[in-house]
Amino acid sequence: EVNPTLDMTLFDWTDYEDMKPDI
Amino acid sequence: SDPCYDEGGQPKRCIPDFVNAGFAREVQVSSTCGRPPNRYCFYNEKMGVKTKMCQICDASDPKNAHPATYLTDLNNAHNLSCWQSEEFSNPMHNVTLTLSLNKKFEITYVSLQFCSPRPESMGIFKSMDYGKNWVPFQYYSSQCRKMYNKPNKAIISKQNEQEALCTDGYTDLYPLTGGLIAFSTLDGRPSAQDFDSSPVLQDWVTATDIRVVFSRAHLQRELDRHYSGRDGKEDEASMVRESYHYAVADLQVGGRCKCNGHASRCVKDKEGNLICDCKHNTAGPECDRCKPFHYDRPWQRATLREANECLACSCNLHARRCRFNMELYKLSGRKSGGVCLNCRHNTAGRHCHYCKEGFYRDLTKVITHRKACRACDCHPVGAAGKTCNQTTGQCPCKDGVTGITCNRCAKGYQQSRSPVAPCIKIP
Repeated sequence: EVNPTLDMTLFDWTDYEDMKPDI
Repeated sequence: SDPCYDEGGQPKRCIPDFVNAGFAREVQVSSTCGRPPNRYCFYNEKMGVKTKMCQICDASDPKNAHPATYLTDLNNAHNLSCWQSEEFSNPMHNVTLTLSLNKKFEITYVSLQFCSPRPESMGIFKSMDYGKNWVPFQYYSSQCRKMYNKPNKAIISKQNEQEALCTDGYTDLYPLTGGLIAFSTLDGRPSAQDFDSSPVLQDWVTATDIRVVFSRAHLQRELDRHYSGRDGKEDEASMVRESYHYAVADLQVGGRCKCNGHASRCVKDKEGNLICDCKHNTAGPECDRCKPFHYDRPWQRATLREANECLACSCNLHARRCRFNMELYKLSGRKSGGVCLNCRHNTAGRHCHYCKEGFYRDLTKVITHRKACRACDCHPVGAAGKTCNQTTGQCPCKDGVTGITCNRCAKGYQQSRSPVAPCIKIP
C-alpha cells in the first residue's frame, strides 16, 4: 500500500514561517 | 560548381579573378591642364625624324582635353588617350595621382604608360586604411639617395622584403613617349615562393588605395640640347622658357580582391560597396572573421593545403551565441574552442550538454530536444534540497520520505505535523 502524498495543510508552521511554501 | 568547394562538397581555397582594379575608376589628380586653355610643347621622334610640336590643351574642348578619366579608360595602343598635368616651370614640382579602390586588394603590379617622358624621380605609395595613412611601395630615381634617402637597387632579403626599394631603372629620358614603369610587388621578394605562409608579404601586397607622386622631371635643357645640338651651355633665356608637364595614358593596378582565400568573387552590397562573397562560414568585407556562432576554432586564412573553414559551435540546438576560448582550444588538441553562451531550455555547460541545477535529463528524449531537461520538482518539505540526480531525477529525501520528488512517507512512516521531519515512524 502506497502512502498518500504529503498534505501541506497538516503541518504546523508556527515555528517555521520562513520555510512555509505558498500553499 | 562553386570554386570554394570540391566535388565532394569539401571546402577548398578559392580566390577572385585577377583584374585591373583601376579600370574605369576615378583618379584624383593634383593637376590637369586646360583650365584655362594652355599651350604645351613636346618632342617627337618618328622614323628617325625629330620634331618639336606644340599644341593647346583645352579642358572645355573634348578634342583637346586631357582629363584624369583617360588614366583608367580602355587603353588603345593605336590611339592613346592621355591625362596631362598643367605646365609648371620648376622640375621639382610634385604632381600626384590617387586611385581609391574602396576595398582591400592584393596588388600584383602597378604600371604606368607615359605619353610624356618618364619622370626622373617618382614614388608609388599605398594605403591600407582607405587613405588615412600612406606607406611607400616603390621609388624610381636616378638619384635614389638624394631624393628618397634610399640606396639604389638594394639587395632584397627577408629582413627588408616588406620595405619600399629604390631603383634607377625606368628613369631614362627615352623613349620620349610611350615609356613604361611597371612595379611588380612580389618581384625579388624571398618569401614570394611561399606566399601562403608569409603574413609579412600578404600584408605587403594589401592596399585600399594607390598613390603615384611624380617628384622630379627631366630637365628641359637635356632635351633641348639633344635636339638642337647645342654645346650644353645654358643661357638664361632658355632656363626662363623651361616648361614641364607629365602625361600618362594608362594607370593599371593589377591584383585580386582580397578575400583571404574564402571567396571566389567580390560583389556590391546594398550601399554599393565592393565586398567579398564569403564562403566557408566566414564574414566581413575581406572574409576576415568567422560569421556569428562559428567560433569553434580561430579564424584563419585559407591556404592551398587547408581551407581553414570556420566551424559552428556545438551547442545541441540550445544556444545561438558562442565565444572562442583559446585555452580550451589548445587543451582539445586544437580541435574545439567554442563555448556556448546563454544555454536555453534549462541546459548548461560548454556545449549546453547537461541540465542546469534543479533539472534532470529526460533520457526518453535526445539532448537536442527542447524538453530534454525536466524540472526536478523536489517537494518543498519532503526533499532535503532542490537539486535532483541528473540522470534519474531522484530528489534527496528527508528521513522517512520517499518518491522521486520526495512527496510521500515511506512504508512504516506516517505524516507528522513538523515540516522539519515530515514523516515519523509509526509506533
